[in-house]
Amino acid sequence: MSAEHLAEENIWFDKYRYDDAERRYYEQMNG
Amino acid sequence: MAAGTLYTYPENWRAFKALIAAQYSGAKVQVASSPPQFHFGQTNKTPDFLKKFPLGKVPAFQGDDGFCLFESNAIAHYLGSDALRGSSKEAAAQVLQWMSFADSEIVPPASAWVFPTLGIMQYNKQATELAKEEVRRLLELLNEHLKSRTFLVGERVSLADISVACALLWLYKQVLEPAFRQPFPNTNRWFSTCINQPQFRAVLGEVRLCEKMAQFDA
Amino acid sequence: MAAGTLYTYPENWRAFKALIAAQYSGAKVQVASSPPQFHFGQTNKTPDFLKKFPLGKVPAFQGDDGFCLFESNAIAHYLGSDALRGSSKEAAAQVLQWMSFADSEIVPPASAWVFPTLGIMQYNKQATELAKEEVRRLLELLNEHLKSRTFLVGERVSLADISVACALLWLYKQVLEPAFRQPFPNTNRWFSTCINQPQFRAVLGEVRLCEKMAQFDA
Repeated sequence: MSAEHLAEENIWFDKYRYDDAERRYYEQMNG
Repeated sequence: MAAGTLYTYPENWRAFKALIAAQYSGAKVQVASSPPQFHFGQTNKTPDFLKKFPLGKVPAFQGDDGFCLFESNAIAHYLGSDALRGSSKEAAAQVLQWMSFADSEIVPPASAWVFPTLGIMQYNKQATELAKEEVRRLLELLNEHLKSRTFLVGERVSLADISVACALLWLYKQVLEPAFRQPFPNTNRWFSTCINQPQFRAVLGEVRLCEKMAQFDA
Repeated sequence: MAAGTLYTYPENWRAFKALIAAQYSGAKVQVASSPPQFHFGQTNKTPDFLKKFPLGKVPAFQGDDGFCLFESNAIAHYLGSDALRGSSKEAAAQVLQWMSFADSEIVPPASAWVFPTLGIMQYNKQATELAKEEVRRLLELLNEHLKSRTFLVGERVSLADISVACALLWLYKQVLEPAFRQPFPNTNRWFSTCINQPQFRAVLGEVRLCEKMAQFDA
C-alpha cells in the first residue's frame, strides 16, 4: 500500500537531462 | 521542546527523517497516518488541510501551538536538536549541503531505479541503466568522503546522516545487492552504523539489506 | 564574517542566491566565473577542484580559511546573516521550508518551460503546457500566502524570499507576460519588491519583467 503512495510523489525523474542540458549550454556559453 | 502531529502515509521515507530527528531531540510527535486521524488522498485534499498546508503534500507538521510546516527537510530541522542541526556555522551549512544533496542528487536516480521494482512505475531499461550509473557515482562520492569519517558532518550523527541515509533507504533495501555495493565499503559501513542507531531503529525497525537486486515488477 | 571565493559561471541564478545573501550580511565574496580564475567546463573538472567539490558542480564556495561548501542553498545559508536565516526556531524552519519549496516545486516546471525558450533544450509542447499549469498553481499558492504578508517569512527579507525569487527569476524575465501574471498581484508585488531591494539590485542589476511570452528558440 505504501508503495502506491510513493507513486504519488512528484519526483523530477528527468532532472539529469535538465542538468546535462544546462551544463552543456553554459559550457558552450563560456567557450 | 517541539510537540505536535506529523501527517503522513505509512512507510513514507520523507517522514522518517523528521521522526528520527524527533527521537534524538525528544520532541513529542504524534503520527497521523491512517483513518480516522488522516486518510492520505482524502484528508490532504480538504480545505482545512490545504489552508494549513497549501501544497497538500505530506509529511506535514502541525505543532500543538498551531505552528504549521511542510517540506520534509524543514520539518526534520525543526524537530531536531541543535546537535543534529550542526552546532557551528560551518557544521550547520554542511548539514544543509548534504540535505540538499540527498534531495537533488540521490532521490531522482534512486526513484528512477527503485520505483519500477516496486511496480509503481513503468520499467525503462535505458532510464534504469542511467540511474544505476548515477547511483554508483553517488555511492563512490560518499565512499570517498567517508574514508576518514564516521559521520558526514562532525563526529556525531546529524541531519546530514539522517537525510542521506533515508534517501538511500529504498536502494539498500531493494537493489543494492552485495556485489553492487561491494566497491563502497565506507558508505556501507556508515549506512549500517546509522540504521543501527537506536533512534533510527525506533523509526525504521530492523532494516534488512538487499541480498538480491530486485528487478522491475511487471 | 565569512569571506571567500564563489566559483560559478556568469548569470548563474543559483549563484545569485549566495551573492544576494552576502550583500545583506556583508560577507566578502570574490566571484570566480571567467578565465583565468575559473573556466566553467574545464576548471571544475580538474582533480584539485573535484577534491574540494566532488560533484564538480557550481556554485561552489571556498572560504579564505579553506572551508569548502557546495549546494547553492547551503552556501547562501552560510554567507547570509542571522536575520536572513530566521532569528527564531520557527522562522528558521519556515525559511528552510521555502528554500526546499523553491528547489523541489518551482525549479522543475520553471526549467521545463524556460529552457526551450533559451535554446537550452528541445521544445516539447506537452511538457511545456504541463509546466505552465504547474507554474500557475505555484504562483497562486504564493499569491494566497502573500495576501497579507510583505515577505514570505516574518517582516523582513529572508533567505526564503531570496531563494524563491531567484527560482522565479527566469520565469518573470522570459515568459510571465502581463496577461499570464495578472491573476497573481500579491506575488507580482512581492517579486517586484524583492528585485528592487538594493541588495538584490547589486547582484541582479535591473530586472526587466517579461512583456511578451518568449517562445521556444528553434
